[in-house]
Amino acid sequence: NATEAQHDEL
Amino acid sequence: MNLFRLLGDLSHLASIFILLHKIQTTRSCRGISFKTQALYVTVFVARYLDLFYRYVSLYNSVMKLFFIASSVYILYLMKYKYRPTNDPSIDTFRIEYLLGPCVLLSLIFNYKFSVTEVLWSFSIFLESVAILPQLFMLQRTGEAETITTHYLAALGVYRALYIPNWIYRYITEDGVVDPIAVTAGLVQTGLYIDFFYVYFTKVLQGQKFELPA
Repeated sequence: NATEAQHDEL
Repeated sequence: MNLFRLLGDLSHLASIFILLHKIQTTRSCRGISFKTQALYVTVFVARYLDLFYRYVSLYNSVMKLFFIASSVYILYLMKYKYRPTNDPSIDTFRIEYLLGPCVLLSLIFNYKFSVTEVLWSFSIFLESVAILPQLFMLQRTGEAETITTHYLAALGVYRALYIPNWIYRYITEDGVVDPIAVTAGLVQTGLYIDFFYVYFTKVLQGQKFELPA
């Protein structure tokens, strides 16, 4: 999903 | 993980090592904004709370721990070890003007109205403007030690590299885009444009970083 917060970036 | 993001993260790491090197070798934190450094601690703590409940990768966890630890250590160096070299009278940017809007923005723009998601958004918005007290101080004093400009350049490169990273991810990960991170990231990178102009035209030509009077 485009806006799903994955937060895999730092 | 792609090359842009890896190089961006390495540039971020490098910036911290450059800053530590500057403080240790000159035995001084002159020219460094305590407010900006304190904002970075706030950013990292707010964003990396997910260390407690989400595992992404060993790389991800190690980097998060390093960013929290090193930013706290830098505050310690500025506040205690090299306190006499820290001059608050030129570090005058009013950070409440940054914190207030960032709190407001994170309450409006977030992916879920939960404590951790709002804190994540807050950290993204705050990071985008956290460099302002430092740039303001630079503007005020009109000059900077070369090593300090290398620190800022590495930070700016880190942000700039995240942009091709997002484009690459958009293409390779079937249209994935993080609108909050991208918007704030573009703003953040934009803040470095003036600095980069002087850095490339002066510092990299071997001249001192000096702003026109």
